[in-house]
Amino acid sequence: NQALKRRYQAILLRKDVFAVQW
Amino acid sequence: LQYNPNSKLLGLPHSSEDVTMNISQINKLTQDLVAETNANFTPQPHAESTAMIKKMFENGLKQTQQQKLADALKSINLAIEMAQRKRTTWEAFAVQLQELQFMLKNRVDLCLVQGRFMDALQDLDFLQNTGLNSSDVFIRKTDALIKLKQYEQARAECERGLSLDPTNVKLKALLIENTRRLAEYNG
Amino acid sequence: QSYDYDEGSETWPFFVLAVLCVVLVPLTLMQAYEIIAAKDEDSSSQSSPLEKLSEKYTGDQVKRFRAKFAPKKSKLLARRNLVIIAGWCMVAFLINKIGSNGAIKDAATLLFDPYALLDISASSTDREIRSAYRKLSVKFHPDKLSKDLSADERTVLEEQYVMITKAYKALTDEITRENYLRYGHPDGPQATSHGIALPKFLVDSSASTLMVLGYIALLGFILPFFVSRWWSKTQSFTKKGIHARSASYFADRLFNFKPSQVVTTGLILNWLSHAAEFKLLYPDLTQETFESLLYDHINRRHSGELETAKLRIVAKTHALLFGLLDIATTFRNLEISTVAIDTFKSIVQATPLTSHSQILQLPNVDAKRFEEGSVDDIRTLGKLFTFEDEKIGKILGIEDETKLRETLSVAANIPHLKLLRAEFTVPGESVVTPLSTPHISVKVLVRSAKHKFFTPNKIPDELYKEEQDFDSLRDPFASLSNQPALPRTFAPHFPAKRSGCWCALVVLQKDGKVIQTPMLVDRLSFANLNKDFDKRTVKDLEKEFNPEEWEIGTIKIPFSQPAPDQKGDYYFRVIVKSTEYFGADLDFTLPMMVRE
Repeated sequence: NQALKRRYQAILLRKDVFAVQW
Repeated sequence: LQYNPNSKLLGLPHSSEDVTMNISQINKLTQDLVAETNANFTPQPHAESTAMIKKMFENGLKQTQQQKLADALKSINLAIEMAQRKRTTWEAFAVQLQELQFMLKNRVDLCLVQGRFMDALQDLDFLQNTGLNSSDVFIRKTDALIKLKQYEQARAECERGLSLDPTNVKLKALLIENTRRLAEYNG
Repeated sequence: QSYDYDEGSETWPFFVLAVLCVVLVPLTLMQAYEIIAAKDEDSSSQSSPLEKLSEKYTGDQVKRFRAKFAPKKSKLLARRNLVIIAGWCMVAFLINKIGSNGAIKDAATLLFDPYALLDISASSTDREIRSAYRKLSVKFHPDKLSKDLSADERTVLEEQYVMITKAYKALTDEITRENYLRYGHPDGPQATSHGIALPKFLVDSSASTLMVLGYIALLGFILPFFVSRWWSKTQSFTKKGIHARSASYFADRLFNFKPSQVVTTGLILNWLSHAAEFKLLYPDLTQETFESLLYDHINRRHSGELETAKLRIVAKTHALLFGLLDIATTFRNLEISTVAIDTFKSIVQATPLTSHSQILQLPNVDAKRFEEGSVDDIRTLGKLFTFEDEKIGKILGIEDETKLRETLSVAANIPHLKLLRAEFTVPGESVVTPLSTPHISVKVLVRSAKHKFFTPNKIPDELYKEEQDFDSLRDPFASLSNQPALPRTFAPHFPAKRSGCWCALVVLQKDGKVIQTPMLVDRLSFANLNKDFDKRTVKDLEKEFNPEEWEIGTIKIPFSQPAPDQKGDYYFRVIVKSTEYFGADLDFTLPMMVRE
């Protein structure tokens, strides 16, 4: 469950990273 | 390893991020256990949390019907946040996973409709990462990638979707559309 | 007990000669082979205009670095050659020493050779032996000798006659032949002397302690030293040429990889900066420093006095990235594998990975002007070539005419792959049968971004044909070596000259995971790039397109496992990613139709 939460939290991080990259 | 009796938390200074992560997991579990009032708890999901999340979510769906999409998105986000916070670490994983996936699928559609393609894309990534490989995930993902001008990735996603479901008409249409855009993109 | 030593130095020269030959002959052959191979390598690789331009745009800092660290060219003067020359001189000296040494000569005459005595060939029949003997004995018989011979001449001739008779007996008479075959001499076992093939002074007198010390030094120190040095070297480097500690770090990162981590070139650079190689080179610098140096390189920032250090560690990333790619594909992680290759490109071209990397990898591009200016968001070279030259100059912010021409020449010579045909083939079969060993045969067209686009069906089938003769069936990959090696890459910022390659990854579509380690494609013909065939000038394809003129490249990827045993369609994704340029990649889905 905690790993699932961490992966869900990563969504925000991924948004920023890909926004910059693209 | 240090244990802080009043905060009841473990600590290990200068540890690698893996160890830090494991320790924070243990701390989280301890906190939930300490906070738990009901002595003989079971992995059954808490009924009241489920009810709250459901109510919040249904509210979102109603707003979607009333075409109040922005509010619908907000209430679905609230429902998801509620699930993230309220659910304890020992409530059945399968239930938590399905609940989260179900809510995200709705959130994806709301984001796509409102043109938030990056949000939709990341949610779709999450759904794929957690094992949801149905065709409509590929359809939405390809669509989002095309809107974000990532035609190479869109083609890869679409072709993968077609490998898993070769007769899907929508994916075929998206592939043709994407190929046209790619040709234009490459001059 | 009393050994007699080799005073007349009769035997030790042979011993030393033998040892020398055992060492020299293979060494000489290896060296000769290497020199020939090197020549062949130069002739087979193709040159390309990018090479000269790359030289031209290489900064003097990098030039100085290359001069300092380039592998030493003078193969001929290499130490190994000197050893070979010295060795052969020793051999020559020994041979003439043996030749001139009387003692050896008369010892040689002791050797009894009946065929030589009767001067007949060793394979002659009895009749020939008899006739030869008769002829000789008539000549040498003592009664037949002429009177006027001197006494000692007469004894020599008589002796000669005795030998001839013996030789004849050794070949015909049973007993003597038995003796001859068993002891090498008709008269039975000769006096043989056993000795030590060393001069006396070495063993007996004072020098003997020297010898003993020599042995102790050799066995006690020198041998263990070399063995331990060799062993530590092999222990500390993997077969892929990266340090064992780096490999274990990468494996640890891959093993503990969490889906919540976002894979970007930054993450890969961070992993690279932990490499043991860098620590060995510059023990006083920290991992953060290495990471910032790598970022400096990618953003083309000067690193002050760490410039040389930066260039050295950047040169090292080549092997590290291949090592990481190997480990990532072993862990079947597609995302890390592809981002590792993207990191490779951004290091080779010193250009960060963004959606405009394809344009920014060109020389003389003014990034600021380009970012603001590009109205309709040009992201690919293909798109760039839809404009006229001066318009391109304005978009890229290049005023100078020659610079613009050079930039356009670089852009036109960057190789792009166009997929013509791909299939799973089993040599000698028309379909992929269950449990067969298929390989992936891909027909690509190496084209420039400037070329007018044409659909693959414009190329007639016979151009795809490959000779189905026996050895191509036996080893389908042999025909790949007919293609020329890749020319040098346009990479003026990379510390070393390089020609790069394409990494071919095969991914199972079902679970999106890599199924085998990458196949490196380093032989493809770039002949098509010399064509103009500009998309701005070629109007109608029918008249101006002639398929014969275009070379079709072949890529063959071995398939690491046998075909599935059930009939059906299995989908794979083939990614052919260049380590050198942005935009030169292929990525397509390929069904494997398994049929009876």
